Amino acid sequence: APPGVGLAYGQVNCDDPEVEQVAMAAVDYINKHRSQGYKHTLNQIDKVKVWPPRPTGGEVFELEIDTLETTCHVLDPTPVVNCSVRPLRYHAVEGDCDFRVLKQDGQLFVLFAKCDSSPDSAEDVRKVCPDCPLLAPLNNTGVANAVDAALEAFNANNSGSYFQLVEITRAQIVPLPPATYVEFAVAATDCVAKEVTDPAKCNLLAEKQYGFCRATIYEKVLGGGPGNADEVTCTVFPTQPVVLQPQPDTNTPTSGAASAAPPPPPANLPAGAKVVGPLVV
Amino acid sequence: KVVQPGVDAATGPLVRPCPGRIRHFKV
Repeated sequence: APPGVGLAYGQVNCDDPEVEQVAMAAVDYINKHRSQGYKHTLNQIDKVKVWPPRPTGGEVFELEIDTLETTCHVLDPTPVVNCSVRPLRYHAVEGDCDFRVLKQDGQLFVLFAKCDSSPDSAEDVRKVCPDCPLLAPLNNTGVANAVDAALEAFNANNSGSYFQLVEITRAQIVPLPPATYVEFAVAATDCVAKEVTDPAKCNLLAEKQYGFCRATIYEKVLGGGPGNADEVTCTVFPTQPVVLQPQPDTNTPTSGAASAAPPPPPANLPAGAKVVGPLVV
Repeated sequence: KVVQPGVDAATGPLVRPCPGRIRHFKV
């Protein structure tokens, strides 16, 4: 740019309906392209800049937004508007996201997305609920044992497929009565639950079927007396159709307009991974 | 605006464009 003619961005109200629409599309992008953890919902738009039309047209929205974790796992097909935000007393988790979204011809394209999530501080949870259990590390031995026990109980009462663990998503150590509360995702395998001898030999079905479990596993009473009965509740989601990988097509012309179809979502991401665009919404 | 001497002109409510409203609660 010539001297003194710097590119200027516009200051827009964060609660402007157009900005909110862009932010909602950005959060939707995150929810659709995560394979682990929970769906997030928009909480606050922190900053917005709108960059002027480029030579190609359209304008770019640069957003900083805060999100909150809902109680729906990302594999749960429930629309996020129907998912509850996790209340502070259950140890809420916040997302902090940066987006760049192109708006062109009324369509929104996420050019860049980066989110980090972090649980609320112990002090803040204590302020609203002094006795509420805090989030426990997912690699805690007691947590792993509780998940194993819960999954075993679920499979023992399941007359269909054997379900195997996909990921542990949250855990809390409950002091009174002593118990471990866990939430985890599961997936159906080609083994029959009642007949499994070696779960390691079971394979995920081609037509994926996921589920999500919540369980409270009580500490066993010494001496074998009657204790609290463990509670395991799993919701199995509808099967997901097999995704066919695109095959090279020699008849496809190499020139002309680019396909409007969005590229495939990224492969499974490791825990704590950041989702980075570009991708079409 | 025309005001009497010694009386501040009302500036109206201060609109802060950002950050926007909190939809649920602040963490």
